[in-house]
Amino acid sequence: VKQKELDRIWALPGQPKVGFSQFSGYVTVNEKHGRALFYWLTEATSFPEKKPLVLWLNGGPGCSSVAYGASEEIGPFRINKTASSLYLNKYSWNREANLLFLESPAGVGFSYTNTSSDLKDSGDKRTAQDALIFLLRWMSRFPEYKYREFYIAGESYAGHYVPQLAKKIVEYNKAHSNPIINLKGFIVGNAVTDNYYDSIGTVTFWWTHAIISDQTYKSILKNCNFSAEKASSACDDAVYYAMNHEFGDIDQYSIYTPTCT
Amino acid sequence: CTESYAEKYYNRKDVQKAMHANTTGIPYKWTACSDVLIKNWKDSENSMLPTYKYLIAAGLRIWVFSGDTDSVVPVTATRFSLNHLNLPIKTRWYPWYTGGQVGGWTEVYKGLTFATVRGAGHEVPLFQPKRAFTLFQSFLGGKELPKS
Repeated sequence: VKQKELDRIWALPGQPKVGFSQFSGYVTVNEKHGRALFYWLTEATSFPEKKPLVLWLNGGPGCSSVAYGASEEIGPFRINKTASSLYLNKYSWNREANLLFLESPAGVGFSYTNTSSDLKDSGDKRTAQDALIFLLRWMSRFPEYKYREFYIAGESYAGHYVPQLAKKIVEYNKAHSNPIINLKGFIVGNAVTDNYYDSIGTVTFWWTHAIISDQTYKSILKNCNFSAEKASSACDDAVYYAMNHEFGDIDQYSIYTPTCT
Repeated sequence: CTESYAEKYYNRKDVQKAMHANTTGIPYKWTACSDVLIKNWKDSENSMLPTYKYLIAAGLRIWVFSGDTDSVVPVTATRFSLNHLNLPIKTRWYPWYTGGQVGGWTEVYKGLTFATVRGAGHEVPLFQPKRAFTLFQSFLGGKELPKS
């Protein structure tokens, strides 16, 4: 718990005055390889001791929950254009919950490994295992969150991370009496769910939203076998044509928004 | 372009000091997404549907939402995948509201709630913060999304 106080953030550079507490730092998840994950906790704006804990995970894989979840989605602060100061997010989710942002796996953002080969063989399994170890050790540092209502939230490739971590927690809880992680549920957005059905649904969206031509739509359906491990070159060519000659200069993550120049 | 603001802010020495970050002198700049990790990603499950079935059976509260202007993991992709869970419907498809506007549409299944968020891209809370907050409040409260 002493480490908790060492993790306390008194104020971020350029931050407006706030009434909630925040902490950030490292939790070692593998001593042998020297893997440590970086977290940032922004507590609820009122009665944090009564509010649930929500762990937020971004996807990628390889993308940072500090960069996206905390700094442009659900966190209490937004960064201004010159990165000189922060301003408040009126719809921050820490109005309702204590938000725990985790940069996962090691190699993402400030999270690191002392074994550089770890960066070349990350995957779903080790990511979920390290995240479970992180949670158990983090709760030793913040014992007030043991047994607290706990939810996991995330988006995109965290459509893998979130249910995989949830499953690890459910299995861990089954194997331990009086388990400390009181997982109640999870919520995921634009989540990678099933490679085959997602692919079909994606091409359908491109056609129904007039992002691609009928000809290209037919060509993709004809040349792409979405259940195959590897796409054929004919399939790659059809999708490449769509993205480079029909999509245009849009932000594919928000199709009515121009790209960031 | 908000991502580039983060690239600047979190590489500031004073910010890293205030956050107790980068205490071991990581040999590369902080960045929003690691190219090394995504290029070398090893095991990745083909489908999360079996895990959903396991977690629904475990009694967890599960919500899935889709910003409807994202073309990378679009709403039709998620609907097509969830459809193959074959979950019984508890509350049939309806528009949900926030601020007197349609926030999206939703359907409640036995074990899972699905909702779209109107006018939101891949990062739903970035594009529609108020609608995302209403979604979050309903999820936390274990309530169905507002019908008016």
